[in-house]
Amino acid sequence: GPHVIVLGNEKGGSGKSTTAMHLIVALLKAGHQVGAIDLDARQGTLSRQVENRRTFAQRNDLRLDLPEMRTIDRARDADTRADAERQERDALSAAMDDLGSCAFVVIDTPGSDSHLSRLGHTLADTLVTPLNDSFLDLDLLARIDHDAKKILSPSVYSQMVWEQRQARAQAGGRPIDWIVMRNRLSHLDARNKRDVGRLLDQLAKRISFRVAPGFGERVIFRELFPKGLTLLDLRESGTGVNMTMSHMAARQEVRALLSEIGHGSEAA
Amino acid sequence: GPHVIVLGNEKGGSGKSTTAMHLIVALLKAGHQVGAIDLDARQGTLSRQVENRRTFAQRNDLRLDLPEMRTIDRARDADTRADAERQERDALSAAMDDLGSCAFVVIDTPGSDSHLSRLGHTLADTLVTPLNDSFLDLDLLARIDHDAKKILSPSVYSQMVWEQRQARAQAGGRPIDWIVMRNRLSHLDARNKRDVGRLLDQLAKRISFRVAPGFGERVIFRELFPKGLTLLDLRESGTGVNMTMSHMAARQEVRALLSEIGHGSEAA
Ligand SMILES: Nc1ncnc2c1ncn2[C@@H]1O[C@H](COP(=O)(O)OP(=O)(O)OP(=O)(O)O)[C@@H](O)[C@H]1O
Ligand SMILES: Nc1ncnc2c1ncn2[C@@H]1O[C@H](COP(=O)(O)OP(=O)(O)OP(=O)(O)O)[C@@H](O)[C@H]1O
Ligand SMILES: [Mg+2]
Ligand SMILES: [Mg+2]
Repeated sequence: GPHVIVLGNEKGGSGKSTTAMHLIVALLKAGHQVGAIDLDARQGTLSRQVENRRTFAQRNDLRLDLPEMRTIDRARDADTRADAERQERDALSAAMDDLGSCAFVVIDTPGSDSHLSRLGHTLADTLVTPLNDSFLDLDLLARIDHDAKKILSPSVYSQMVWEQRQARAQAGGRPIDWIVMRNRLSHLDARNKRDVGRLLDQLAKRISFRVAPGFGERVIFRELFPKGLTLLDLRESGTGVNMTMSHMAARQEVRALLSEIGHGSEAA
Repeated sequence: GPHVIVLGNEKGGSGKSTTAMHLIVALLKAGHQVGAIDLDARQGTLSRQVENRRTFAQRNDLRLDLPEMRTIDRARDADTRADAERQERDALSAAMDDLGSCAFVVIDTPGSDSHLSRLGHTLADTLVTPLNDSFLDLDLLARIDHDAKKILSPSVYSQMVWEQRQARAQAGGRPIDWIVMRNRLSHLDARNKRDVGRLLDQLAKRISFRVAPGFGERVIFRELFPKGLTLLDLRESGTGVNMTMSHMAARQEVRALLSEIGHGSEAA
């Protein structure tokens, strides 16, 4: 079956949808058949981005690789919670059947806790968690005593991942390869970056994930949203020296993430 | 009663909790009695920040102004949705009674749609919506046709605000002063910043909010989270020239936001 990559982080705005889109396009460019599931139907950022891509291609008569897209909403009209959960399981299961012949399926999850998001997490061969370089974001992974430089306990999101890892193991699934990816890294900010990096390395051992260097804060990661394009769709040369520098660095960052995901599945 | 400031944006990671903390400390420094309500109990970023502040003050034997803090969780154990909603209304109402003698109450809401978050919105005299400088974030305010440069329709979050404005009006409340505040503004990024700015100005007329210049992307807005401090607690001089520049600019940004909020209540 497909290699399933889930973008997960209960912390909002960490970069799940942005990373999902760039992984999808990178995998398409590498020649793979790619499926995509948006579990955040209310906001629908990934669905919108892919729809924008399709529209841009049509309006400009272009051939642009597109993923096979599925959008799954929370079950809102069910009479009981058990009914709602069954509807969500069935919808997700049907989507996975539709996408069964894809080499990769990328699943984007909402920045909030829900049964549907948890279901999505159990499907992960690789879980990619983007993270702002910030103590606020770390707070959802672990409670930390900064004076004592000690990790006190796991926090809501790592607890959720732990529970879904258990659920997956009990259903006979192989272990989830969990990658925490630093995102929106500033080019300044030496001390905070170093402090967050150290804490992440400590957490990685405690909570069983590995850290990927991730993406810098770059306008190119967000300014092409209206066209549904990514930097990977642009000509290598970019437009002018500075643009080219950030453009090439961004390309390297996406490649490095893809390679990190690949290493996980080789090791597995 | 108190002047209620709600931080609202269904888009995650737009800066609600960060802005809430800085408004709270700015108002305390101005000599006001300030109440704070955290409606995002699961993540609890604001509650944690205030708890960190209290701990830091105790450990260092310091006098530090603190808000009167209330944290309200979603009702999870209720038998029916009607029960859950009544529990939430009662809890919020009780918190507002407790804080009745405060000059200001600052309410932080989650980055997701819920009955509790909507209730919080109806209490707003001023609604402050921080927004990343990004088409992705704008997408939750309005569907936009970028080719035609046209606003197609309001999107999920502005629809939600519209409904809560109606609910408040029907309950006899005064109009909500809605301020959309740009956040994490990059010092580079001229074109994207300009494009987003133009769209915001168009949206402001259509959706009835005003735009505040907001905060730049500055490490000082997040690196003091472990101590529960803000830049407003630090000595004016900062630590070194570059630190001082960003420090002073950040101070100005917080002051400008406070003044913008004040203008709204004068006009009202
Ligand atoms: N590396 C980056 N460089 C620049 N901007 C970025 C980067 N990553 C994300 N962004 C911007 O940060 C904001 C949050 O990103 P995104 O919407 O992808 O996060 P998310 O985790 O999917 O959020 P949510 O929890 O709301 O679903 C968006 O405005 C996006 O354009
Ligand atoms: N002006 C700023 N400069 C630098 N970092 C910022 C700024 N504003 C917010 N941040 C950082 O951006 C991230 C999101 O901010 P914050 O948690 O306050 O947003 P939020 O809207 O409350 O998110 P959620 O929807 O998850 O509650 C955090 O890592 C925070 O430290
Ligand atoms: Mg998203
Ligand atoms: Mg918050």
